[in-house]
Amino acid sequence: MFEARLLRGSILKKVLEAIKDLLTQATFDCDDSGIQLQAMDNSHVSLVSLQLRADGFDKYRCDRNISMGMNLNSVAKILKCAGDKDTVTMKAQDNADTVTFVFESPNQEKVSDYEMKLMNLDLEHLGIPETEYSCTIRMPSAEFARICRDLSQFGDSMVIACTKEGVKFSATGEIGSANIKLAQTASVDKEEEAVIIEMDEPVTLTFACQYLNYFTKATSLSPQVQLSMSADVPLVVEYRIQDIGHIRYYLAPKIED
Amino acid sequence: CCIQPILHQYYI
Repeated sequence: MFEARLLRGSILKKVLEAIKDLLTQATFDCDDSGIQLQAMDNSHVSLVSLQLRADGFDKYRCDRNISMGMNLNSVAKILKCAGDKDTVTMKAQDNADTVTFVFESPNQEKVSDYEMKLMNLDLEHLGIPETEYSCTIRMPSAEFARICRDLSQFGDSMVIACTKEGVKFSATGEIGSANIKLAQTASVDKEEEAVIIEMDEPVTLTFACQYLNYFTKATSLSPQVQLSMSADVPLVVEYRIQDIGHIRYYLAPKIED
Repeated sequence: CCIQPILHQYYI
């Protein structure tokens, strides 16, 4: 028996919004530590890694490890039926070929359940080693989303250059060029609003705007985002989900022809 | 101007 109950059901709604444009299907791997999902987009350029820890749920039971392959479009349709304040419960029997989502309104006056067929997915799983990155940038997630949106008007690619002083986002295209510089915050009053840079070596990398814009669909999950970069390895864009886990996106940098 | 590598070039 698998059962995961979340009073803050809107988290699951937001998680689906954060992955459904990038992935069409994915496997939710559940064990007694929680729920994990790892999947690449169709072009194998980016990867989503989601972790929701068992202790972040209001009730969590997983008697046997279970892998549930789901069509994410269908999951998104079902979660759209949940109210923002609803409690969401996912449950499945051992070896079941369906999963059930139960939504309860805050006053318990409305209870809905949606049963969905599971899929057998044979998806590739990548091993991502623990990596020390040359630069990590923490910044407000809304600011990052705004920068990605603004710069994608200028070109398909965005250059992110990180130094000790700050981080510069640039794009160049037919209409001209754009540069946005963010300085490291001098004094941190509210950590959520700060730009904090940890740097061992300066790094400059180029990324496809389209993917960065997909990643920013996770903005509502966290007030802050962390970008981790090293020369010649994929960028990691991480949104921490309060008290329960994180969603990380990996994106291979573009390289010179 | 630029090539977009896939993730397999970094991770297996």
